[in-house]
Amino acid sequence: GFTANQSQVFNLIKSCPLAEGIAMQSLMTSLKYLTTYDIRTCLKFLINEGHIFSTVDDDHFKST
Amino acid sequence: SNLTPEQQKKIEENRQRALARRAERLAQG
Repeated sequence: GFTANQSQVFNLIKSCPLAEGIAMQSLMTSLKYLTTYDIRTCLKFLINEGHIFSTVDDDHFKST
Repeated sequence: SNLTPEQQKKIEENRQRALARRAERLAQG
């Protein structure tokens, strides 16, 4: 039950092979058509639902 | 991996918390 935006953000996070996860900056670069606000809104939802988590700091994310 | 043991520990703890949260959300329906 993801929206299109949530799905895009989640799939990018899921596909990142880095141990520290994907950086906020990379999400913004890959999703140029979304605003920073849109991306942060998606991240909040995904974290709240337990689909993703922050890693080494609040700007890196991995999927569960 | 270029992560320190402390960073690896933090990531694993955050992962476990997220998994618990996911289970909680699924249980709520």
